[in-house]
Parts: sequence; structure tokens; C-alpha cells
Amino acid sequence: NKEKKATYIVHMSKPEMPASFEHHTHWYESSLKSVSDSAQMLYTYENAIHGFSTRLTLAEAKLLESQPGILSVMLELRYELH
Amino acid sequence: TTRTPEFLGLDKSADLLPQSDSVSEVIIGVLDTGVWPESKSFLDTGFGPVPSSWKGECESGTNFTTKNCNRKLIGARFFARGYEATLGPVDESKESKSPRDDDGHGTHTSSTAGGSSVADASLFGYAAGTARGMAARARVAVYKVCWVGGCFSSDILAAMDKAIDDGVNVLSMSLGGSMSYYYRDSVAIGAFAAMEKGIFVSCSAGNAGPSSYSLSNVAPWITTVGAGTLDRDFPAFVSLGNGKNYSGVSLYKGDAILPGKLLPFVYAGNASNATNGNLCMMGTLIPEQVAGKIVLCDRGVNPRVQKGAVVKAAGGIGMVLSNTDANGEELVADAHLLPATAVGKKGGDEIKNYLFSDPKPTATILFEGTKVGIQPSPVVAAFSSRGPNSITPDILKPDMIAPGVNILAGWVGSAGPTGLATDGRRVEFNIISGTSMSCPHVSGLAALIKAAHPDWSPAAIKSALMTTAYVTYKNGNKLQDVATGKDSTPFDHGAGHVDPVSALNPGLVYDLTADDYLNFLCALNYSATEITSLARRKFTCDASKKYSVTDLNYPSFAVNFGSGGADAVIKHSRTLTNVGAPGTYKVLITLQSPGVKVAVEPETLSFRQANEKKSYTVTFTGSSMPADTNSFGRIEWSNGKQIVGSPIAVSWT
Repeated sequence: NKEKKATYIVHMSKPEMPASFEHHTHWYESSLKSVSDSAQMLYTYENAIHGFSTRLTLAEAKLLESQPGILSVMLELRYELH
Repeated sequence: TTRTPEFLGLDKSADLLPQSDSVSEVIIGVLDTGVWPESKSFLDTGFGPVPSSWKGECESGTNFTTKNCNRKLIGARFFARGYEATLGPVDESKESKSPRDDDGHGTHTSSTAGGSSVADASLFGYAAGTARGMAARARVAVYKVCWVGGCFSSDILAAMDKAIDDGVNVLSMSLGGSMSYYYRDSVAIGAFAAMEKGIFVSCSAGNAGPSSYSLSNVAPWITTVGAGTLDRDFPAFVSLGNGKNYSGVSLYKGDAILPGKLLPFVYAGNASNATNGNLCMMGTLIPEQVAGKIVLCDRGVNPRVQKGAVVKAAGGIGMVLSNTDANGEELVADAHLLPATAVGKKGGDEIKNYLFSDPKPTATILFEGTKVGIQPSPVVAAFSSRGPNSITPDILKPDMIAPGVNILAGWVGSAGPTGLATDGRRVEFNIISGTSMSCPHVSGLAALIKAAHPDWSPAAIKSALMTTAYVTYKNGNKLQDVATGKDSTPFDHGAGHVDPVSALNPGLVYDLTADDYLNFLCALNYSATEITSLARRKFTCDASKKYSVTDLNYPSFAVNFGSGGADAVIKHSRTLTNVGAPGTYKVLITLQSPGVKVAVEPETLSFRQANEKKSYTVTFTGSSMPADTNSFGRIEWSNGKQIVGSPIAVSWT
């Protein structure tokens, strides 16, 4: 189902943030809005990675991955207790 | 943990251990199922103010308020946005949308790592004693990332993100996912950032043993912990109608005591119409054929304790749980709902022969309580995941083993000891097994080392734990693997079993910086994009530089010869840093294989001052050997008092 959304973790290249953005979260939001009007950020990450997680369709994820400053758009994985 | 401090030598070495004041400055962050704050393991009696560096919080939610934190449990957060986005809202009738642990796993792991001392702890009288975390005076912060439906990477990453910002010193993560490259693995990615901030990250190796290549969490900046047994057991014998007895283990204690006589005995596979009836899966046993009988079930597929519940529901009055090839002679004790015992494969096979040959088989189970001093111990647990490392075969994993079988630690008030919904019993402590249990042991020990050596990097702490780990018993015999009954290898136990008292004073360490790991990623030919994802900054591999995985200053050696291996030469470079007294160390190489020659240059290293660094090179020269051959050995540097040991694993593929 092309419309089915999944959670993706989006890795951003912070050094590539355009100077026009005052704060990196604005840049993240702008990048997300460029591929989806409805997608919301689940988390923004500051320390573990530079980026955010969100729900996207596969097409949106691929489109986002092609945007400048995007390092990768990784499908969320499930972990289990040991 | 009523036994592990003694087993690890922590009880006899108070003068060698860091002072309580310095340990209480160390904060252990645990990513798991949350915490049961009312557990006595989180009492803060005698604790001073929270370290001034701490920026964490105690978040409120279902049945959890800021008042649930104290000077011991200094932080508690929960992360469910990723979970809810995929599986829908948390069902608050089943689990708390808060840091509260409704499962037990997180309370067990966090109390193992840093729980306060609790006298008179036991599970139904089993394993009685004083329970305590390995770093009983350390502070604990919990990050709930696992829910009924699983643990999602967006939540795990968010928790690691916060833990780094909060100011934890150690991160304990008893969870894992499928094998993937480091830049795709959220735990590896988050752990890299943590490592850069000086945070020691300990992860469980996984419970997919004894299969080879079954490890999780193999990034070199993570400390990967396998599981071994203690010298403690809970014997429960099976006595058959033919007069033979078989040893097993059990944590059963209840009202439904078996009468002191032989009872009808049946094999589950013969009391079921299902093809897998032997496994005692839900709804597969025929009540008329098991009622009033002891039932033998084979281990595998469904949880061990569930098999007991299935037998009980079908009217059985006892259970013998038999291992199969997958588990060998490993005996894991469970707090079954009915009188039950677990037996090894050999005994199980003999019992089955009796069941198949005697027209009216009978049996009973005799419970013996707790026994300590069991030898040999430790032995590598069959379930403990094994190398080689499938992502980077040139890095030996697991790093070490620690106690992970039949561990008693804190439990929740919302679930019984089996974790089954039908288990209405409530206990303050539970006994469970897994690399989930060994990981927090190492986390707590790392906290002790951090307290003793606040300036040591995570790599130095790992090195100290690895190079002082032991691979032989006191009688000189090699550590055993319960899965085979034979000597275990570095693919099973890594550098060996942790010896924390020695680790506090290792003499020399193999240190590493974040840039060293980035050079390692260059050696793996990771792209600039992939490295930037991990490094969170531009890092360009120098095209003119020759990078090699064998140059990573790792405290162990994995050597891989290609097809044949004839005349292949592989060099490993290492640098040792003196963290002890001045002295001269001489090398001893132990590796007896016709397939490889090992040479170390130089063979002597002299250190005149603290933090002095000396490098050496190990040259492995291969001969032709059949594919899938492995040889194992050690390189040990000794000054006559201390031994700085590293395992060697040589493979021909």
C-alpha cells in the first residue's frame, strides 16, 4: 500500500543547514514540509543524532532522502528484550 | 544478586573498591521496561544530594509521579511516541503510560546494575540473602522504551538522546535488534554519541546461542556482554518408577506439593493430537490423558513457564521439562505454577526411553532448595549468543561474559514471577536468566571502575574489564561451554569472565578515542554520508591514508585468513597505556595451531610514568587450513604481578 505510513528516522547533516534558518529545528520542519503537509515530527534528536523521526509513506521517504542536507531516511526497527 | 557480588569477589575486597562517596557520583542509565519505584532496591537511605551535574527528570504519568523518585532513583522518563505511532495508543488498562514498569524486566536489570542492598531477599525462599546491585551506591535513572508490543528504535534513540543530555555516566541496554550495519542500527548510532561524551555503553549479546554468528550489538564502541552461570543451583530431582533418578532444577514452591509417592507419568507428545504436542503449546494437551499425571514436555518454541501453565490447565499435577539439542545440558530454573523441574537433554532422553518402554510409567519430583558452591562455574550459558561477529569479523565479539543465569533481583508488584497473565503470585524479587541479566552486571561494574577512575574513557574501562577477565578456573582448567560440555572459546566468552577487582587495577589499557572509531569506519569503506550519520559532524577519510580494521586499538584479536590462508600475513597494531606503576611488561603468546605463527614486536614494553603509551605489532602468518577451521589463543603482557590478557581467534574461511 503506497499510502501506508511507517516511522522513519531522518538523519540530517547539520553542517549543511542553510544560513537562512535561525534554528536547526526550523530547517528540519521545512525539510519535512517539503515532502508532506500532514507529517508531524515524533521526536527531534539533538545528541544521539542530528535529525528527527516522523511518519511517512514510502514515496515521501524517498523524496525526503533526495533533499539537500538529508543524510539518510531509515525505516524504524523493532528491538526486543534479551 | 544475593550471590553475584560474592561470586565476583566484591565482598572480600572492600579496601580495593572505590569509596561510597565517589560511587554515588556515578549515574547508571537503564533503557528497559521502566521501574517499580517501590522496590526496596531503590530505597535511598544514606544517600546524599543528587550529583550537581544531573539534568534529568522524574516524569509523571500513569501511576507514577515525581515523588516516586528519590536520591537513589534520580531519574525516570518514558518514550512511547514511536510505539504509539505504529501500534496505536498505549492501553493504559494493561500497561502504564509512565516510567512505571509493569513487566518486571526493567526493575530486574536496573536493580542488578545499581540497586541498593536489601537484606532477607529471596524468591519463595530460594537464593536467600542480601540482594544488591553491583554498584549499590550508584544512582539510577530509568528510561522506559519497551512496551507490551516491543521496543521501537525511534523511542530508543529518543531515550539515548535524553540520557546523554541528562548526564548519565553508564548506559545499560539489555535489548537488541536484527543484524545491521552500524549506521542503520539506532543502538549503535546512539551509543557512538554516548561514547563521545564519555558514557560507557553496555549491551546484552543476545540469547540466540549456541548458534554461531548469533550476536547483537557488535559495534566496537559498545561493550557486548554474554552470559555465564553462577556457582548456585536449585536442584529438583526426577525419580522414576524404575528406580533411576535424574538431576534437574526448579524454583517451584507452592501448596500443590506432590504426594510422597510415584505418580502416573506421560510424554506430552503421546497425550496430544497435535504434531508438536511434545512442546506443550496452548490447547494441545488432551485433558483426559494428562489429568492427575506428571507430564514430560520438550523445551522450545513457547516460553518454559507457559508449558507448565498448559499442563496445569489440562489437569496435570507436575511437569518435567526436557532440554533438546538446542540447549544441551543447560538448566534454567523457573518459578513454575505447578511442581516442575527442568532436566538436560541426556537425562531427558533417558527419561523418554523409560516413558516409551514402560507400559505404566511413574515418577515424582523432589525439590532440594538452594545449593551453592556448584563447580565448575562459571560455564557459558547455552543461550548466550556467539561469535563470530557477522558485521565486522575482524572485531572479536562478545567482549566478555558475566553472570546471567538464575539471577535474583528486584521485581514488580504488578506481575507474577513467571510473567504469565494467569500467575497471580506477587514477589519482591524474581530469578530470571538471559544476557539481559549479564549486561547490567557489567554496567554496575563499569560504574565502580568509573568511580575509581573518573578520567578513564569508555574504551579504557572496557579494556580494564576485558584484559583482566579470566578464562580458566582456579584449578587451571579452561572455562566450559554448557552447550557442548567442552572448553568454551573466545567466540563464546570473548575475553573471558569479568573479574572486577582486577579490573580496578589493570596495569595497562588499550585506549580509544572517537576519532579512532571514525578511522575504523574509514577502514570499513563506509561512505562520507554513512560516517556523518554516526559522527554527527563532517569527517572525511584521508584518501592518501591506508586505513585498517586491524589497527583499531581493540583489547582482543580476530584474525581472518581467506581461502586456504597459505603464507597470508596479517598485522595488528596496538598501543598500551600505562595506568599503573612504572614497570616492564613481557609478552607471552599462547596459540598452538599448525595453521598460524604469531610474532609480537617488540616483546618487551617498559613504562616509566603514568599515561605513557607504547605500541607493538602482532604478525599472524597463516598456513593452508580447511575452510571453517578456527584456532584460539591469547597474548598476555605481564610485569610479574599483573597480566594484561587478550584473546586471539583465528579463522579460515
